[in-house]
Amino acid sequence: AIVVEEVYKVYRSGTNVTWALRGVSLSVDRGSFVSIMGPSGSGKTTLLNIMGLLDRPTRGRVYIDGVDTLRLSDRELAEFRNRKIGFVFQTFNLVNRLTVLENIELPLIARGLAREERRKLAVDALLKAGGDVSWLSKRPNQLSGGQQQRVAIARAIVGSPTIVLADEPTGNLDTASARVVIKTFIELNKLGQTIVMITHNPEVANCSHMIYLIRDGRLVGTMDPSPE
Amino acid sequence: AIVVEEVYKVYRSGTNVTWALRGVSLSVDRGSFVSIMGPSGSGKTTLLNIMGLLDRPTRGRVYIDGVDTLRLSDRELAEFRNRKIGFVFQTFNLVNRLTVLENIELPLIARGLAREERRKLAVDALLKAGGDVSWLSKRPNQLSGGQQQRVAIARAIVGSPTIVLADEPTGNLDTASARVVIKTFIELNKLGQTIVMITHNPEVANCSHMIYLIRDGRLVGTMDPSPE
Ligand SMILES: Nc1ncnc2c1ncn2[C@@H]1O[C@H](COP(=O)(O)OP(=O)(O)OP(=O)(O)O)[C@@H](O)[C@H]1O
Ligand SMILES: Nc1ncnc2c1ncn2[C@@H]1O[C@H](COP(=O)(O)OP(=O)(O)OP(=O)(O)O)[C@@H](O)[C@H]1O
Ligand SMILES: [Mg+2]
Ligand SMILES: [Mg+2]
Repeated sequence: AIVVEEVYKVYRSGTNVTWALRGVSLSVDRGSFVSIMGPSGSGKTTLLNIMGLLDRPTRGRVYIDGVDTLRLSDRELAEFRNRKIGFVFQTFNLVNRLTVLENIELPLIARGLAREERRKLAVDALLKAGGDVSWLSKRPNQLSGGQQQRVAIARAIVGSPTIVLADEPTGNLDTASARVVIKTFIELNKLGQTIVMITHNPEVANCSHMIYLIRDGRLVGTMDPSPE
Repeated sequence: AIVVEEVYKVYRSGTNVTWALRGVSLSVDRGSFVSIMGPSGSGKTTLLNIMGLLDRPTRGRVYIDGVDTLRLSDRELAEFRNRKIGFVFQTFNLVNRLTVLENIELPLIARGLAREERRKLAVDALLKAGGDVSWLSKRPNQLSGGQQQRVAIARAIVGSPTIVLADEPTGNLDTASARVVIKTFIELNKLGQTIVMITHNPEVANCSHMIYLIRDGRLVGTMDPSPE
């Protein structure tokens, strides 16, 4: 589903030069469920953003379902991304002036669905993420950290994208809520969705099929999960 | 150091009424190191914000070092808070238009220190939080999630406040970085600082002296940490 080929990413600002990725190659097969782990600052978010077409590599290529995404224009890239990829951001990125319901429905706007149909999908996604319908008419900043995180997850899965990329989806959740989220990812994966998840939590990583280890912008190994 | 007496907090918006705290009483002795744990949405952040004088309760009182904080004007409250309390926010709340150095120095501005002296304290705080001096001239949004979290921690401890309140200080950190942060909290506590920490991580909570359990806006119990 996703092929990352010799990807480099450098950030420059003034005299500051940071090589966030230094030649990363990996391939995520369709229908797999993989985790990415590594120290803070090692390049995980940078890698996921590039896999999710939110950012372009400085060097290297990214193929999604066989398409060489570097050949796409910015506009084609956005359309491709909206259609195929659901993204859970490390900092949620919810829109504060929209309600929770409107936030979750955002990926569905371009689909020409009837209003009730869109709402039904949104409520369904929120429940799958472990959320509560009492949140629907609230604004994101009227929710707790963990509640916002679950709204962000609902928004990422509402359109049933073929690829779900999740950056630390359980960082603000207690163990019980985290388990609901992971259970949902496992179920989506059984239905055929490809899942790539960044996590610092070994218990969460152990629910995936394979763990990629990143350090200083490089892939340094893989681990077989040890479920208990 | 902190006495919370029968505190209630309600949020109203339109027809929505949420009782975030329903009669919480607790007392944190000077020099102790306590954790607060509980499900997402149970009221932990609301409680910490009230303990940190960032918010006022709907009902009930809060005493800090014997002072009845409800008798203070907003201006006196802000001054009292800036002097005594360091706060690590669940969503960091760093200022994007300032550099990392300027962000960390923010609590020191009112102290009339020489510029080199202020910088030295800031660098010291950043290293204690497990940060790196290469971050100093960057902007917060040029850092990874876990790096931003450590800058937020540095800012909270730079002024050596008598009370440190930390809301999920390790949520975005790998195990090694989290241990550096907790080690620092333990050292600050040995020097006399009172620490109150919200965490979902049992390993982190087990480093404190006592764990308060919150559920649905109520204190439901305490736990003795089981260090291994
Ligand atoms: N500004 C607000 N307006 C309305 N309701 C709010 C507001 N802030 C918080 N709440 C509600 O108050 C309750 C407690 O929120 P709080 O942020 O204290 O939870 P928490 O225990 O910190 O959760 P988490 O572990 O997810 O961070 C939640 O149900 C939340 O939806
Ligand atoms: N916009 C930017 N400008 C400059 N440097 C950046 C920028 N974004 C990220 N970096 C740097 O790139 C490196 C990798 O960052 P990244 O966010 O990918 O790390 P991460 O593995 O996700 O960390 P964490 O676990 O803390 O979230 C870090 O050293 C960071 O400081
Ligand atoms: Mg990250
Ligand atoms: Mg909270």
